[in-house]
Amino acid sequence: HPVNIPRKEKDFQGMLEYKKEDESKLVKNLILELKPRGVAVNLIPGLPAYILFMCLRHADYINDDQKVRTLLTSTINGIKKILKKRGDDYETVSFWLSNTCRFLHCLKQYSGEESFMKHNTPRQNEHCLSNFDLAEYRQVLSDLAIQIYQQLVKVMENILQPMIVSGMLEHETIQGVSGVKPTGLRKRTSSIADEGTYTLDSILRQLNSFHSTMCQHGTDPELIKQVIKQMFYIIGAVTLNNLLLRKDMCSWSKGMQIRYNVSQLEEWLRDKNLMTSGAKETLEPLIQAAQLLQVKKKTDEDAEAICSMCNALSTAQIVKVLNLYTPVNEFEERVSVSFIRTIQIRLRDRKESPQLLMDTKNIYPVTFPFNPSSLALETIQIPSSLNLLFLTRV
Amino acid sequence: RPPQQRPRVLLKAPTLAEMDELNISEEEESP
Repeated sequence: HPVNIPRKEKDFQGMLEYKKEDESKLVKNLILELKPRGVAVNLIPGLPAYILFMCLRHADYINDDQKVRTLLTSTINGIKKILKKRGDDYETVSFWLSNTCRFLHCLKQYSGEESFMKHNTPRQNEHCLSNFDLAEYRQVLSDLAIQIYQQLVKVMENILQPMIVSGMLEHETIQGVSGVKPTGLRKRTSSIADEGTYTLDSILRQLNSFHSTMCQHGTDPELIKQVIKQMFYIIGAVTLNNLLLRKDMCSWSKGMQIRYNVSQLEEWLRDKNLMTSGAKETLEPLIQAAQLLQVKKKTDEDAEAICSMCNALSTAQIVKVLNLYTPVNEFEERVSVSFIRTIQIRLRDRKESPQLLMDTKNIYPVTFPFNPSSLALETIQIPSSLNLLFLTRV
Repeated sequence: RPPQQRPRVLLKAPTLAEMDELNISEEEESP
C-alpha cells in the first residue's frame, strides 16, 4: 500500500494522475452522479471543471494523445448524457453550463497561446499544456455550451411562463386604481384558479432564485447578464402579446399597473447590478404599450406624440392597442376611428413587419467571453465526498 | 520543467454530433 505523505502545495504541479481504466469511473462519479443540490453545494465553483482539466493536463504531460482524446470525448458525452437525463432540472443545467464554460476557459487560459495568458501568474504559465493543441476541442466545447445555454433558457422559461400573465397583467397591486374595472368586462382570472395565485412578487422571487443559483455555481457574470436579458425579453413579450389579445388589459389603470411592475423589475436589475445587461431595453415595447394606454388620444398633436413615442411598437401593435382601449369611467372615451386612421396614415412609411405578436421563441445569440481564473491549480484539493480517491495529486 | 519550446500537436476533434458515436468510456447505468 502506498503511504500518503503530506506534501506542501508548492510541491504539486496542479495535475491529477489517473489510470486509463478509471476514466469511466471519473465521468460517472464527477458528472453523471454528482447532484448539484447535494455535495456540490459546498464545492468551490467550477471544481468539476478544474478537476477534469487537471486530469487532462496529466494526460498531456505524459504525451498520451489517446488518453487526452478519450478523456475529452468521455467528458463531453458525460455532460450531454446528464443533460439528457436531467435536462428539465434547472439546477443541473445551470451547474453544467457554468462548469462547461469554466472547462473551456481553462483550455484557453492554459493553451499556451499568448492572447489567453495576459492575466496569468508566472506559476499559471508553467501550467500550460505542453504537448497538444486543443483548439478544435475548444470549438466542440463552445458548441456544447451553446446547446446547454439554449436548454437552460428553455427550462427557465418553462418555470417563469405560468407566472407572467398573472403577475404582470392580471394581479393588481396599486391601491385606488384597482377598484375601477372596465365596464362590462368579466374578470377572467377567476375562472383560472392556478394563474390567479401568481403575483409580481412571484416573478421577482423566481428571478432571485435563478440569480442566486447561477452565482452559487460560479456562472460567468457576463453569462448571467445574457440569461437575465433573455428572461426579461420573455417577460416583456408574453405580457405584451397578452395585452394585445385582451380587451380587459387595455385600460388606463392597466397601463399604470404595468408601469409600476416594470419599475419593480428595473429596481431588481439595479439591485443585482445588472443594469448594463440590456435586459431593461427588452421591455421597451411593453413600456411603450403601457404609456400608450395612458396618454391622450384625441387631437392631431396627440397622434404625433404617439407616433414619435412608440418607436419600439409596430403600426399593427399601436393600432391594436388603440382599438382595444377601453375607458374605465365616464370621463374617458373610446379612441375614435378617425384618430386611429390619422395614426395609420402617419406611420404608413415605416418599414416594418406586419407581425402583431412578438416572437416568444426568440433567443438572443449567446457569447462566452473569456474569463480566466486566478485560482492556482496546485492548491486544489479534492473533497472525499466526490469519491475520486483513484485520482492522485501530482 | 524547462519552458516548452517545440510546437504543440493539433489534435483533430470530431464535431459535437459525431461525438455521440464515440461513447468510448460511457457505462450503461443500471436501471
